[in-house]
Amino acid sequence: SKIAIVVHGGAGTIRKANMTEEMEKAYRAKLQEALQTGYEVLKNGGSSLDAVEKAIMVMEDSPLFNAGKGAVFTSAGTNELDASIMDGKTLNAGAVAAVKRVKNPIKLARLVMEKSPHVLLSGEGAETFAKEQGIELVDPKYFYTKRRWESLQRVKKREKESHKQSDVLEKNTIPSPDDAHKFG
Amino acid sequence: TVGVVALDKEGNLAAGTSTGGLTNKRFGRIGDSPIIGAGNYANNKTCAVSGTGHGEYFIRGVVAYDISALMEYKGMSLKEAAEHVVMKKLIDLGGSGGVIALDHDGNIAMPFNTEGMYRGYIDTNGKMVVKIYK
Repeated sequence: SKIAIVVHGGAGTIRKANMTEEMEKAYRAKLQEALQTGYEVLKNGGSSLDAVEKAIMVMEDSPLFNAGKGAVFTSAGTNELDASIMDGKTLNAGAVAAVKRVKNPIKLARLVMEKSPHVLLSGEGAETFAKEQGIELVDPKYFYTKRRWESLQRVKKREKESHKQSDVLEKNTIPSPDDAHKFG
Repeated sequence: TVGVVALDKEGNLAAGTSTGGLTNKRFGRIGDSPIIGAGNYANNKTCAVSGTGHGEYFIRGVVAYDISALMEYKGMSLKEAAEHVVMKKLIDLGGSGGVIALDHDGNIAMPFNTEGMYRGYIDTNGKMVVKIYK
């Protein structure tokens, strides 16, 4: 009876040069906590589904990762969360998309799998189902983190600048009536 | 995005993925995380997979299911299948990201084609490893 667990907290441009010692320590500690939480479940004879749910909740409750509390912002300045879970024994699966008030979307995904005839619920309907199932809903402000908000502002600024630049390019490349003949 | 795959004492595999999406996303965009087969998949016959990366490419490549399918239909090992999908197929599609995967024997694969991936495991010997960079 072998047990094992693997976790990830996202991939991308993660460079040592951009990481402070403190940040790295925090990430490592949270990944360890998620692993140990799931492993405890498995060690005590719990199911792989329980281990997955509990370990993911540790990361959803942390502002470090882009899930739950640490979710990034949409263009509208809101947070939209998605999650899914799958049982390898039965091939049953559950998922939720674009929920805005569910504290732990992985819990809701599991309830979709186990308590509904569906696989994927989205938006308002998913939240109605969450209410029916007694899942914890939070004020959307719960998902606000300064770091993610500032990240959205940076992206928007870059977007604005690139639009400005393409306006200039367009003005410079569209021929004036005098030059029009040169362009056929 | 975060994800977990696990193997329990009964030999059952499970996979979960959760995300806050993409910064500045519009139009009700949804990525691969809630799409079974794209960002998440589990099958006791083969493996459990959770992905993270550029969602559109994970959806088009049916990445998580593809790893399982290569094991089931082509007899590839977990490592071969996961490496092939992430380091070849996903890159050929133009997508970036990685996966964590675990098979029914407790073998682990964590390939990624980006600069880093927050990742870790506790293997069948109880050994814990946490990594961030390449």
